[in-house]
Amino acid sequence: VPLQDNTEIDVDGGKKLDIFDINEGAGLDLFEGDIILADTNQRNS
Amino acid sequence: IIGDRYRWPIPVPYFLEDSLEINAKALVLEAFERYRLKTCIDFKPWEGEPNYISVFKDSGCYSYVGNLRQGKQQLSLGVNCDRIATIQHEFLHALGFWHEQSRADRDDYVTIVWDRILPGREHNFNVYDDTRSNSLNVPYDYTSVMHYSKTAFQNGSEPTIVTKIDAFSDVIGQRMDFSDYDLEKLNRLYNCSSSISFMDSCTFEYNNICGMIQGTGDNSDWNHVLLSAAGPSNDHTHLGNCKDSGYYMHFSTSTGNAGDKALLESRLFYPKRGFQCLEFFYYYNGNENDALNIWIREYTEASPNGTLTFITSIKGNPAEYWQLHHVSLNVKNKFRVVFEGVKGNGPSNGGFAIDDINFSEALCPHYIWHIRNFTHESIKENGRIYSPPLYSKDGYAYQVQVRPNGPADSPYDLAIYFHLISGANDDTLQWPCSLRQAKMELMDQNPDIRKRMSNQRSITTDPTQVASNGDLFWDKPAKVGTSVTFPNGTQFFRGPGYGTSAFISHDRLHSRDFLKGGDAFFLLSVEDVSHLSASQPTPVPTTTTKPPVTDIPSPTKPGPDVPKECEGFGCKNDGVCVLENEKPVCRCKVTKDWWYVGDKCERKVSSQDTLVIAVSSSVTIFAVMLIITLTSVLCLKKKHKKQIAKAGKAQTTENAYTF
Repeated sequence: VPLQDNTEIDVDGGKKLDIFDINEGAGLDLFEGDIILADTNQRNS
Repeated sequence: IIGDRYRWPIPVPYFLEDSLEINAKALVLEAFERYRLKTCIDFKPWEGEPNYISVFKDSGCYSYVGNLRQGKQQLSLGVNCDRIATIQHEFLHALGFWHEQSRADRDDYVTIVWDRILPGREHNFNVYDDTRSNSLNVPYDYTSVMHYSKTAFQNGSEPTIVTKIDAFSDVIGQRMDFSDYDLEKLNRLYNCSSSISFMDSCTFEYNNICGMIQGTGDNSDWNHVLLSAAGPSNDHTHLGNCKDSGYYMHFSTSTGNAGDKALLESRLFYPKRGFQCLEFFYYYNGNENDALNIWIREYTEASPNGTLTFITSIKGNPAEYWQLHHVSLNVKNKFRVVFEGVKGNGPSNGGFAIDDINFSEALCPHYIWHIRNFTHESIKENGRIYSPPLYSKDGYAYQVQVRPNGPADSPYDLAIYFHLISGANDDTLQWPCSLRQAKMELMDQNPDIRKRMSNQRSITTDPTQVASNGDLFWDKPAKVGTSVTFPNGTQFFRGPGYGTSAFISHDRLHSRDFLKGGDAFFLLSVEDVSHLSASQPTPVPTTTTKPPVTDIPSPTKPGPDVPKECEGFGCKNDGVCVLENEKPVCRCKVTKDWWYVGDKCERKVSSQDTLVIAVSSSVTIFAVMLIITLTSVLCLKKKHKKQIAKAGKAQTTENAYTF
């Protein structure tokens, strides 16, 4: 079966994915969406 | 983030882990180039420095904030994180930046609509007061690459962030490039006074013409003008939008004799990297035999007066509009760039004009795809627009497709796709096409390269990728493509497209200088990135060092030296030796799930261990308390019984006396 002239792969799957959408989609619930906290001064009490 | 201890030494050591996708690896290096062009932040492969950024592929895109001095500091670029602005964003976190809307003064500029936020996600909208975050005396930046978009963490379709100035509602959340204020903050934070790769930018707005000089040995001159009778009537910087400004340099070929020359020489440059890219706009409306030659005058000990080397020439095809040109150079000694205008044979009613020069120690794009009158109507009418057929340096033929994306009769976004096409070298090339990265960039035509926020996407060919019909996606276009005909009647094959439907939104396309004078410039390059599939060499880890805890690291100096006291101190498990009250102590490695403890970081503790310790301690404490309570109760009971017994005896005695 030959490919169609308009065969295209959209790496974004037709969506406007921001960093936070990607992380939500990956099941991550990081601090402010994309931050890892390690230091006691940064960690929220 | 406030605290000098969070700053990195410059250059920042990095390690690209094997888990990273090749496209992401190449984009990290590309992002570093953007840092080098616009800041003094440089990056170098990790050579054993005590602290370094390890870029790896986990699920999602994330980073720590600042240099945590924990040795290996991870930064993840997972699936769909291989976008240049995403990488810039994550590295800005690593360099010490929180999100823009976390600023102490954010409530003066945006309103967070709490009841539109997904339940449980409210903690993503923190504010840090000015004891924890410093906005470095830079105004609130709606255009920051570190700002959330208006839809961040929304529950429903209404925005969670409403800008107090309505015009910025769709500006927040851009993921194209650093904003001017991002750069101002970064340059202030790291005390930058210059950038790594930028050399010069010139719009010819001032009479000093950027230190350029009229060359000697010529018989004509370049003129510094606002307009020329035969055109151009406007410069490229302002396109006639600013009255009494908008200068450019003009060499007229409408008078004089064939062979007349005018030399315009740049000021002296002192190269550091050994490769450069010269970019300028030119307007060429003279005779097709006129020429604009680019030369280099290079100064060495052997030739103190400079040696001229011819680089390239622009000749033929005059046109009545501004065009863009790039020249790749590889100069290693002190030099000048020379623009030579030459009048050719034949009549002319014009000449050459040059404007908006940018010069940097960077690589040039391979091709410029100039689309004139790139308006809403023209692109809607044309539907898909394909670039001319182009070749990569190693011979693969390709086209780039641009088309509107979105419902008809509504503002469209722009989609972009990369296609391999059949070419002259197909029989000698390797198929499927393996690990070639196509970089597609819509150029922001701001005259100063440092202020541009160009929109870029890159894709990399994966030789194992399979199309929907089972063919290898990147196989020979004559095998997997469809037959198409060029306007001149030549038939060829076009392979399937790979790209994104969300290249740039309609609003952003019509912002900044993407469509200056209605023209768009797509900068296209295809590079072999197969060398990135090899592992980055791993140095022997350093176990002892003295991190500068209180000093801002100098941007020009490498990382800290090892103090004498730490020599042979022997921190284990990647622990780092530091001086505390002039005595060596170990700072142990810490991760999310486990960490090392002990004087020499000899014991590993995991978060599970702490849970066990916490539970067992609680149980023990409870048991001990219970025993103490029971013992106390028993003792009290016993005492009480004794007292009752004593009291009974006393009463009997008293009664006896009564009787």
